[in-house]
Amino acid sequence: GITEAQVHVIVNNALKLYSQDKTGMVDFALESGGGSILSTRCSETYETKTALLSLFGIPLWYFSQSPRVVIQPDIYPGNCWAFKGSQGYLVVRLSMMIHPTAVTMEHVPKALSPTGSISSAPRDFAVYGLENEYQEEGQLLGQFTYNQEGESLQVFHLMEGPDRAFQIVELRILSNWGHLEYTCLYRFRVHGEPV
Amino acid sequence: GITEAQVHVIVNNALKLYSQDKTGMVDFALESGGGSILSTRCSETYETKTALLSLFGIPLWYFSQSPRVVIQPDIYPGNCWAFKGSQGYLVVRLSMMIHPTAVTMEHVPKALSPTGSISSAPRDFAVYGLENEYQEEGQLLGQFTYNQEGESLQVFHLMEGPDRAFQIVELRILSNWGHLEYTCLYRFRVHGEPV
Amino acid sequence: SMSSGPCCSHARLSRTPYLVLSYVNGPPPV
Repeated sequence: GITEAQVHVIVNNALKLYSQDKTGMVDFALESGGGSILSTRCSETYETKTALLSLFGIPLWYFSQSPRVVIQPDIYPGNCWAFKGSQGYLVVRLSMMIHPTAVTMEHVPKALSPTGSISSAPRDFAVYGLENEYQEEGQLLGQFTYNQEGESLQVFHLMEGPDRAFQIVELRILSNWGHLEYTCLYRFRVHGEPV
Repeated sequence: GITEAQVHVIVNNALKLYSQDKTGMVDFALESGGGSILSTRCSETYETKTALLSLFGIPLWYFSQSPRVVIQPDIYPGNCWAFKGSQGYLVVRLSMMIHPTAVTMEHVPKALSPTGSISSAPRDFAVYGLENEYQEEGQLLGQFTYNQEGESLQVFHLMEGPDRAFQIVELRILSNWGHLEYTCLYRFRVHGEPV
Repeated sequence: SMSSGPCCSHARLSRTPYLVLSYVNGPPPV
């Protein structure tokens, strides 16, 4: 048995965690907090020429989501960055130098996907720590699999250590869940302890 | 003991309140609802020249959050207005003339702050009702302290009365929680009864 | 439907230019 007061405590704690970006952990990749995308170090955006912006009836340009959306919190359907095929990468400069401890990968919930599936979701991916933005091969921090049958938000804990701290992190997508044309990244977070 | 049905009711009510802007009270300062910042009546924004926006590799300008973010609901880390030092003020034109009854002060949750602290949060502050946007000293509606150890969202009830109604409210920050350079305001709300 | 003419020609439409945001002087106020 459980009392009403205990239920209130459980519910309030759950809502509190929910309101703390759902994880209660600092996201050092978040753009508004100081994270940024290194636009010279990412796969090319999959351009669909599908979203046309017009003014006074005059077509202006086509709109595609840029890689910046991967470090923004809005994960409504479509607010993702798409690259061609199932392999791509993205380099993020964190808001500060940290000892990375975990990453979070988030995709639109399957229930909200207009196609009914999330085949465009990343599957196997690897995370690297880079000394600087020009380093080609960084230190592997972990390799993981985003489970399309799992929760929309999945947290992955990095391997023990590293002793080294990083401010630049590379996300390398190795496969997706079946979409033949592109892979979509909704939100990627990096957690850790500031130096 | 408590039944499963009762638990469902508690949970649903909690979610309902959460979805009602967490307070279930009208916010007459909210920009989308008709509130606005009197930009001629606020402290100078603390300019850091840190967020550089570029196009085609050409630097365009530096970006800083304007005071308008204080009446917008996004409180992710960084989506705040910063003024220099620990004392500043902001004047808000409410969406309508009201008898103010309470204000809400909100800051980013400490758990999400990249610095690990919320020393940039306001501490002592006062709220005044102004007859018009040119009035220098309005009527003091209350003086309060935002508690950095408390909830991220704190509601403060104004003194009994006033009999008078106001459409213009001044928020005066008197101190912060220790940050030497600036104070950040994430969101300020004004509640009350329409005239 | 779009009217014809050079100012509306598809050939002149390009991808959205991406605004790039980079932090050059440390983190923003938080």
